[in-house]
Amino acid sequence: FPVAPETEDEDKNIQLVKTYLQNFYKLETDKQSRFKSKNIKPLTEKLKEMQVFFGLKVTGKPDVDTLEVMKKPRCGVPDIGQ
Amino acid sequence: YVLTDGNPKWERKNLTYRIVNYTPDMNSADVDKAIQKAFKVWSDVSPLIFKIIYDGNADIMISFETGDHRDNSPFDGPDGFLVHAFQPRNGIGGDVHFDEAEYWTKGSNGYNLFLVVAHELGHSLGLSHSTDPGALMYPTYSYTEPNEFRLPQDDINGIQTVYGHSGNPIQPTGPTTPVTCDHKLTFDAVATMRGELLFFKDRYFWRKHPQMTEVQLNFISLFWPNLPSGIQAAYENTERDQIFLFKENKYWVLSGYDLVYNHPKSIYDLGFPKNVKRINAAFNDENSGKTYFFVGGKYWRYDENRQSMDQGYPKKIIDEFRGISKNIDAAFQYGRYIYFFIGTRQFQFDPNVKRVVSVMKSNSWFNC
Repeated sequence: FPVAPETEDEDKNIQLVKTYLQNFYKLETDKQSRFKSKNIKPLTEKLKEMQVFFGLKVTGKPDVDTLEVMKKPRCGVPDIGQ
Repeated sequence: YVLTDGNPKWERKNLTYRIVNYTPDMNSADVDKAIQKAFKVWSDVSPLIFKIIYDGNADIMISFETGDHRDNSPFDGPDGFLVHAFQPRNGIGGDVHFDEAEYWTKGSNGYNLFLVVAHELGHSLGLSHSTDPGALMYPTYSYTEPNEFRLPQDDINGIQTVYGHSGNPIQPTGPTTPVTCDHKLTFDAVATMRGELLFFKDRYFWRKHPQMTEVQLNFISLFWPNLPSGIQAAYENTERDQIFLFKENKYWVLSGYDLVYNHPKSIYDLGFPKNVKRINAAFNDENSGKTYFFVGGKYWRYDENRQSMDQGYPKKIIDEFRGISKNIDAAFQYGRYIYFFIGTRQFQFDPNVKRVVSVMKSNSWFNC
């Protein structure tokens, strides 16, 4: 079946969120997390870190305001750690 | 502000920089100027001195790169992330790489090179991203007219924590970001816009929908890059779906997010005498189609239908709006009331009984 647009959007958003958090909040990529220590902060925790940083409502979910910030052009230097 | 993990800093105060290559988007003299102006932003508030060199290795190498440029941080094409810089250290430390896939300019279109360089140099000097939305070191890009740019106080505090003050006998200060629920908050201008309320202050405005709890703080330039900061008066003509914004003896007309005219108009076209240099506040009375302009202790009344000032004005504010003294900051009409803002207080005036019926905090609309 053709992917329903909202599901397609959802997949795109999830990918956007993961890439953003990997780039700017040190979310481990799937490859990395397989080998790294146990203290992997799941995506939700990293998402909350980003929401705190930008003064957004801390939901741990990719809500509209959070996605809007993630789509804004920005500096490539990470927000947490270097 | 946030200092970079490990507090890296340059041990020398004299640093060199080199522009390794140029973007074809701008002429090279404008690139030189933008970068020089960006270094001055930081040298004005710190003991650092920057000198350009034209070959060999400089402390801060500035270049335009595309995609994967062998520093383990490939660029991502247009938009997304625009640029990155490395913290103070030898070798690649301090260097700034711009994504050539972006469109670099000296104006408000594309990405303004001066603003982005100034931000990146903060990283080159040891600053990380700030959580203050008004700070230069905030991660997301926002346009400010370069000639109006002043380094925010948050960034000054950051760089002076790392390197100390400049030798300047007068310590430069910078703008601070207004806090939505600051009980001392005052406004420059307030207007309705298509059912929402716009509260203007410095280079910001809050956007509030009366039925919603959230209030959004934005840069004016985010919506209207060609508007100045420091708007002094504003009102909406709902019939014409236009907002009029005033600063000094000029005004701009908005229709939604668009500027109706590319250039500001003169308030004297509305019929003000030449001795009026600025307007303190304005509101439009939807019922009568009259717009009230407040200047000092007086007010004028303008007929939007005839597009001219009514005769017999100015009159004293106190004569028509009992309880409202002079030097009003802002005013707007909402429902049957007129709201006047004077400093941290807001006066709800009922024109039917011609008196103030309630006094509130200026930011009472923000549900603090």
